[in-house]
Amino acid sequence: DGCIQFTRHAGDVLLNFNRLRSRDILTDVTIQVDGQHFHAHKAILVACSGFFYSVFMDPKNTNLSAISLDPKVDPKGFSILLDFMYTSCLDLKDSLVLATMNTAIYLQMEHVVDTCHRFINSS
Amino acid sequence: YEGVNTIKEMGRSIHEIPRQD
Repeated sequence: DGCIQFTRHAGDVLLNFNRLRSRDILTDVTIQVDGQHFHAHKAILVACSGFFYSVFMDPKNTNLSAISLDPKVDPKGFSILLDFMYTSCLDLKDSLVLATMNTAIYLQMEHVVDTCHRFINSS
Repeated sequence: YEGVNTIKEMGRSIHEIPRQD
């Protein structure tokens, strides 16, 4: 017995989720950040962020379809992290790495925080 | 899933959702 492992499968699935997001198909939540609106899939947000996990695992938030983040959250940092969730690529520009790191702290994405720290220390 | 008899398939595994219809 054995199995055939499709090594590209995880990437192919994530790419399809990103295509669904870009076409606003089956998105089930709108995240409002400082006046900007981002449509996304709760399952991806919960899978990638400790913050969203705690929000959407709370029974009273079962039917939540819109959520406003704390005004201190930078929309550009959030946009970079949302793209990361759907592509595994973290866009790091010197001018935005601090905003990205602070947003990752807020979203409880510790591994991304560590990576931003190392990027800041190395540059 | 690293079984003894795992064969690795490098090709695409599922359909690709188009950028638009």
